[in-house]
Order: sequence, then C-alpha cells, then structure tokens
Amino acid sequence: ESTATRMSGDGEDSKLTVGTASNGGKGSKQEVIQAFESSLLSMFGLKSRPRPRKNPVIPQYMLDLYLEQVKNPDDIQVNFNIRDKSVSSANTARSFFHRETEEDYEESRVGSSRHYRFQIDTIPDNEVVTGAELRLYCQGINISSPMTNTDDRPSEYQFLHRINVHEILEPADEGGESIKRLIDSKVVDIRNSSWESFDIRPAVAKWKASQEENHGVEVELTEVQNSQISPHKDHVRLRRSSDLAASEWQRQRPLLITYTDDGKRPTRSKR
Amino acid sequence: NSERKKGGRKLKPNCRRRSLYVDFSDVGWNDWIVAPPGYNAFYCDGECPFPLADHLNSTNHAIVQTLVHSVKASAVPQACCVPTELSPISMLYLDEYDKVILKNYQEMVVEGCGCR
Repeated sequence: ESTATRMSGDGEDSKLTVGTASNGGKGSKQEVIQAFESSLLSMFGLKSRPRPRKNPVIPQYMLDLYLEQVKNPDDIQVNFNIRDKSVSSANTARSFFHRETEEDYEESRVGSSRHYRFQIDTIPDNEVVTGAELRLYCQGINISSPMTNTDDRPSEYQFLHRINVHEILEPADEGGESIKRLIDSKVVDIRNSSWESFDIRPAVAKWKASQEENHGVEVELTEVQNSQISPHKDHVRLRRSSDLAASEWQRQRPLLITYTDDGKRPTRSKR
Repeated sequence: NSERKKGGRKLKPNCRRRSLYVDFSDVGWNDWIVAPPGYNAFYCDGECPFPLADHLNSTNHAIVQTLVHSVKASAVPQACCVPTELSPISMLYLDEYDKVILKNYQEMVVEGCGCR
C-alpha cells in the first residue's frame, strides 16, 4: 500500500491514484492494481470483477431506490428504510427478470395467466431474505364508451380487475394441472397506469433454502365482477405483445426485487 | 515554544479529517458500478500533540499515552490519528451474473477523526 497508493497534497483535495513512485515497472503497477482490486472485491462480497455486457438494463425501480437512499447524504442508513415494507434489517436489494425463453412455452400462454420463473441462486448463502416483491406494470386503457351493464352492480366494477399471484408448489405433469397456492392478490383499475407490488417473500425464502422447490409463480388476471378471464388482459404487462418495442418491454416487464440481510452489522466502539 | 526557537521547524498539523475522493473511473470500475461515480472517502492525518485538546476526540488511554510520550518519546510512540466515526454509502452495481444490486456498505466514509 505504501508504494502503491499516493495521496497527493497534505490537507488539500486529494485523489486516490495508483502510482509507481518507488520501483516504477509496468508489471508492478499491474500487480498493485490487482491487489487493490481483489481486496476491494472481497470487501464488496464479490468473487471476481464483474464484466457486464454492453448496455445492461438497469431497472428504473432500482435507480429510484438508490436515489431515495442517497436523497439525504448526511443520513444514509446501513439498512433500507422502505415505506410499507417490513424489510428494515435488509441492506441489499437485488433485481431479477424472469427467464425469457419460457415465453415460448405453450402452457404459459393459456388464458390470462402467466408463469414466471426467476433464478435466484445468485443470492449468497450467508444472506437472509427479509423481503421480496413481484412488480407488475399495468398500462391504463382508454375506454371511451361506457361498458354494458349486464346486472344491477354499478358499471364502475367493470373497470376493476383482480391480479392473483400463486406460488407453484408442483408443476403440471402431462395433461394434468399444477398444484399452486395463492400468496398475494390485488384489485386494480384498468383505466390507470401503475406499478403494482406483490409480496412473495414466503415463496422466495423457500426457493433460497431449497432450489428444487423453485417452480416459479403464476400470475392470473380476472374480472372482479364475475371472476372470468379478463377481455383486457393486455392491460397488465404479463408478456411482451408483438407491437411492443424491445426497449419498452425492458421498462415494463415483470420484475422481482429481493431484500436481503448479509448480517454485517455496524461495529460499535467501546468506551 | 523551545522547538520553534531552536530550529524554526515547521510543526506538523494536528490530527484532523482530510479530503480524499475515490473515483471509480480511475480504477476502471465505472463499467460495473452504476452509481455513484465515486465517493468522498476522506482520511485522518496529523499529530496528536501533548496536551490533547478536546476537539481531538481522544480516549483516556490516548491522553495517558501522549503524556508518557511527551516525557519518554523514545520508548512510547504518539497516539494514532484514526477515524472515530464512519458512515455508510449506497452503491448500485452489476454483479458477476449481470444482476443489478443496490447495497449499503457500512463504515465507508470518515466522518470524524481522533487520537486513539
């Protein structure tokens, strides 16, 4: 460290630079950079230096979470302080997209339900899942003419749709049906555009403990009024429609966010 | 005072926080660290002179060590100027699996220095 890092200036603005003040060779400079990098990667909990592909997709929600976190630089907390979520002890948030290849599976296209499987095995073993949310984008539909009121209920009901999220406990075998359980549900107004969040922590915590049990989740869209398949199923961006541009789909596709706690607590100084 | 009279030696500045900005692009990490572009890490540097003033945030032990150093400098070193208060930073980055991660790292920014 003494030969590698030089802090220019004494008491003035300094900038960490990797220098070769003492022995100068190109090889030693590389070694120093590698040593510097490996010690920092270890501190960050990474095995190797990430080599991201070009133009990686950064979900807007992650950027928003970051901006929320650094809004007041003097008051950054080690743990996230996310409103309405019991993730208080989490210090790490990860985002996952589902595996796109599954979109081609015929069984996932049946009706207005959609099957998603997220690979969460990249979460380190030492981290505890304290929260997980599935975020779905609902694109508001502009309905100009009033819908036909078929019964005595107010027509307002016809704009309300229910989104059910099921955990798949056992996948469907040939000709059969999958075994699933409802883990979260929400009613949305199809005239509004919004991101809806579903709490799927129990399922994600189970998948992390046992990867074999990760059969994914199924999202189902029904009308509130008569529990039938919604005629406006494109309202919720469950799959990419043919007329949707790739960049638009990347912004609107379902997203899983996990909140984990790596157990590293702030050290308390002894008096 | 006697030191100043003898050689006119310049006294080292007292222990305090100094500026240190770590720029991720300097180490070529800006391709996987999305935000921030760098951060003010700061560092502590300076002398822990006898007698230790309150603002130097010293421990009782540092006061004793400084006292002994003032009379027996060769045997006992001066107390160290070290970080006494640190704060976390948030980092948004891509991991080795191309997953986007937001993590809060504790004790990354020096908020205060003292003689320990």
